[in-house]
Order: sequence, then C-alpha cells, then structure tokens
Amino acid sequence: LKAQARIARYFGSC
Amino acid sequence: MLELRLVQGSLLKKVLESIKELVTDANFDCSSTGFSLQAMDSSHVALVALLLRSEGFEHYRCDRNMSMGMNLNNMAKMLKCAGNDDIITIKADDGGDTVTFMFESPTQDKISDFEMKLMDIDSEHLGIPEAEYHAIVKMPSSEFARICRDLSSIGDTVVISVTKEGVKFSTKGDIGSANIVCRQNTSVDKPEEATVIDMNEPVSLTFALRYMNSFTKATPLSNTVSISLSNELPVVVEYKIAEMGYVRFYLAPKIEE
Repeated sequence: LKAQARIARYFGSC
Repeated sequence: MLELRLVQGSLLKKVLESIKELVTDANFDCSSTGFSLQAMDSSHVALVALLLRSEGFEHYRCDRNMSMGMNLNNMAKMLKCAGNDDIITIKADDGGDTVTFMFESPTQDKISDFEMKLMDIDSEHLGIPEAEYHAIVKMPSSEFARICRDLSSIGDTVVISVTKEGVKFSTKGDIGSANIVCRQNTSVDKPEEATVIDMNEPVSLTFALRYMNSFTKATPLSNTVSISLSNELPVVVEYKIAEMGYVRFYLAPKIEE
C-alpha cells in the first residue's frame, strides 16, 4: 500500500 | 507604488482560473523580476509556482519589493468582471491594505476599477532545488487533460512510467483498469501537437489523479505541457505562458510506507 508524501519531504523552507 | 499593465489581460484571468481550485489564499510577490506566487494546497501535497516576468508587461513599476496576500477566489471573482480583450492594470500603494484592478476595453470606451482588500497570510516559502530529471515528457496540454480526465473515471491514482517505448499512464479501480501509452511523435504538422520524450533513465511514479486533474485547469494557458519526472521527487507539470513565464505545479508522489 502506498502513502501520500508531502512536499516538505523534498523541499525545505527558505 | 506598484503599477503593472498587462495588455493581454485574459492571461491573468486564465492564471487565476488555473490555480484557485488548488490554493485558497496566497501571497503575490512583486519585484523587479516580475509578479510571482508560490503556494501549497491545504494538504501540503502540491505546490504551485507562478512567474509573470516584468518584461511581459507593457508597463511595470514596482518601486520596492511587495508581498500582497490575496484570497484567490475573491481575486478570480473580480477578474471575471474583466472582458477577455481588456487591458488589466494592477495597482497598489506601498503599505496599503488594498489592491486595485483596472480594466480597460480595447477601444477605451469602458474603464472599470475594482478594489480588493488584502489579507495577512503567514506562508512559508520553500526552496525548490535545481534537479536533473530522469525524464521530461512534452505533449499537447489538451491530450494530457483528456488522459487525466479519462483515467479518473476508472481509478484514483495514476502510475506514470517512462521507458524508451514511450510514456504510459495507468490506473486501477473497482470496475477495472486502464493503460494509455503515448509514443514519441515528432512527425506531426505542428510542433505543438508533438509528443517528445527526453529520457535519461526509466522512471515510474504514482500520483493522486485528483491533483493532476486540478493542474489541467491551466490547459487554456498553453498548447503544450511538460511533465518532468524523477524517481522519489515531486513531478513538475509546467504550462508555459507565452512571452511571460510559467505556471508550475509540483506534486509529491505516493510512496511505499
């Protein structure tokens, strides 16, 4: 089963 | 003081229609580079990045960098009042709490101004790293919209796989499954009808169709769409805005838990 990843997993705050 | 005059006002109308479903409130940033926006959807699964470069405006005055918080639904309501051929001017004073949209008919016989209240939006700005994508697919935007719409009647997710054979869009649902393969096709009459696949490595990723369908609201902005994929990275679905910039949608993939 696959879970939905969030954008924060890839892009950090700047 | 900010004053941006856009002769092809319909572009701004189309931009709003393309992002208002995904994002409710957003800060529009204005600098010497252009008029831009970066915002995530409420679930923090998708991100939209818009750029309208200053050179694309007939008149562009932005005395100092400004960030204007707007409710996109309200902005879209106001822009809907502009005619498709109208010239749109965006005006705001430094430190003010309103923005004015001025619409001029092409023959200058009707001039309207709509003033909208700005809002304070506390949003984080994300750094989007430069990435080399494993595969970039360029195809007609209407074809991509059709595929997303068709597949969403069968399933909730789409697997996008790029191999040297082409790009495959697959879904599965309670009633069955579907696969749509598009092969590279550069021998068409018009370049905007071509499907071009630039692949360094095969890639296969799963995405929620609901978001993909939302991105396709940008179809009226461009005849073509480019889909950039890397394993374990958000997909980038980009609609170029002629002479001006782009709307890019980033969507995090579904991953093994």
